[in-house]
Amino acid sequence: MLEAKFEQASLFKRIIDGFKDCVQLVNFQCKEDGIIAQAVDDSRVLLVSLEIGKDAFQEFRCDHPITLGMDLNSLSKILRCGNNTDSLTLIADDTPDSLLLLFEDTKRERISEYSLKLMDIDADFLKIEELQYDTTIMMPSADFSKTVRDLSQLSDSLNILVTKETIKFVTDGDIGSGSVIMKPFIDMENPDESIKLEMEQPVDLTFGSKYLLDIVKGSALSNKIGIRLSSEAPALFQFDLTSGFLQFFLAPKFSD
Amino acid sequence: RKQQATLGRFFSSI
Repeated sequence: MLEAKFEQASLFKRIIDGFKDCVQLVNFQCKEDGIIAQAVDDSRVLLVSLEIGKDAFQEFRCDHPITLGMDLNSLSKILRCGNNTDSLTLIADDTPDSLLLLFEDTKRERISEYSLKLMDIDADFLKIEELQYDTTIMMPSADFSKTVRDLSQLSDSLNILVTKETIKFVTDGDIGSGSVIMKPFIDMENPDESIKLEMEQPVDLTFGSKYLLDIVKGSALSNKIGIRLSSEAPALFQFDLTSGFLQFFLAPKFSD
Repeated sequence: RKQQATLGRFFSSI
């Protein structure tokens, strides 16, 4: 039996909205310590990895491991039916055909109940080893999102270059070119506004704009984004939850 | 011109 209650439905909505545009069919694995999910986009370029720890829930109970195979388009239709401030409880039995979603507005004593049919999704779960990275950036997710949205207008590729003291985003397309340069700094009054850079090796990597545009949709989950880059591994873009995270692993573009 | 790599280049099971 699974009973997982979000204090506010908006949290689960923001999580699902953060990756529903790049993957559609996803297995959610529920265990006693929380819910994890993983999916690869159709082009096999972007991997999404989600972990919602039990502490992110107001109440969480899962007696036996359960896999919930869901179509995110269908799930999001149901999530739109609840109000952001409603609580949301996910309920499933041990061998579920469907997932029950219960929205509760405690002030008005209003309860809405929806049932989502589950699917058998044939997908392997990948054990991702701790990868070695040359550079780690922590920056405001809004700044990263704006930079990606702005520069992506000019080209289908975006170049990220990191040297000791500089993070440079560069694009070069048919209509013109653009670049945004940032330096690490500490904002004492608003620590979330700081930009932190740890660099072992400089990196010069190119990514498909369309994938970065998918990734920045996770920005509603956290004020900050962690970016880890290496010339030998897929880039990792991470949004932290109060307990857990939403991660995107993105394969870069290479010269032939 | 740069070509898009897939994750299979890094993760053998993809």
